[in-house]
Amino acid sequence: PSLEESVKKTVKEHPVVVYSKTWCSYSMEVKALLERLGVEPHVIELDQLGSEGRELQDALETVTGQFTVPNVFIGGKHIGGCTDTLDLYHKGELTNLLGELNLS
Amino acid sequence: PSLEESVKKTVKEHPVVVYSKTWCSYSMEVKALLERLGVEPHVIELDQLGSEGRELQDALETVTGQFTVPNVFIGGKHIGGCTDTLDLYHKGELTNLLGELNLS
Ligand SMILES: N[C@@H](CCC(=O)N[C@@H](CS)C(=O)NCC(=O)O)C(=O)O
Ligand SMILES: N[C@@H](CCC(=O)N[C@@H](CS)C(=O)NCC(=O)O)C(=O)O
Ligand code: FES
Repeated sequence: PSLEESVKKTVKEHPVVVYSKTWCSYSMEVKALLERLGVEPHVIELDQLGSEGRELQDALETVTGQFTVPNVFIGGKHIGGCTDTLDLYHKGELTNLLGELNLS
Repeated sequence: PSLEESVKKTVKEHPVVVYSKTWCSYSMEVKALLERLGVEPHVIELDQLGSEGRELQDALETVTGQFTVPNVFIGGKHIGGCTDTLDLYHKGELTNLLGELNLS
């Protein structure tokens, strides 16, 4: 399958997915927030994949229109980056979205 | 001169210095804050210098103990990173530090 298809498959199979870079503070912030909320996101570190990391980042841009990290999906739906996820949290909507998932 | 010496020279010659990476949001935040305060920091983008960028980042770690970006200096004094600079701002101390400089 294409990388775009593998992204679509990954976000369908895992309730919460974060495409990240290990040394990026915005990525760290999003992962830390989700963990504080008791969620264990499925994390893909793009900088740990060699040349495939950049190809995957390009595929994410094709699928979501967003090239940057972190790139967050909840319940198969594209949420956006760090500021998007924090905004949802401050509005109380992130816990609603997470509550709707079967995270047991 | 060694890279450590060039760092020390740079931070002596410019009132406000930021070692940054162009695509890093924490670096963007610090640069944006300083510009909002009317300061034109002397910015060195480490990811635009080829292999010297990493060598300079290592030299910064030797000089300051801090490897990460952004790396901020005011009046020749090492301030720290993004969170350090924002903390000083929220305590009102950043504007004091900047006020003491001859920025005209
Ligand atoms: N507002 C976005 C900013 C995202 C952003 O600019 N991310 C940077 C890293 S902090 C990025 O992906 N830069 C290009 C790259 O690293 O490939 C968010 O909150 O996620
Ligand atoms: N708390 C520090 C965090 C700094 C940090 O971890 N910076 C990251 C980029 S956001 C970094 O330099 N990672 C290693 C690298 O990029 O070489 C700050 O506020 O500046
Ligand atoms: S690389 Fe610095 S915040 Fe992402």
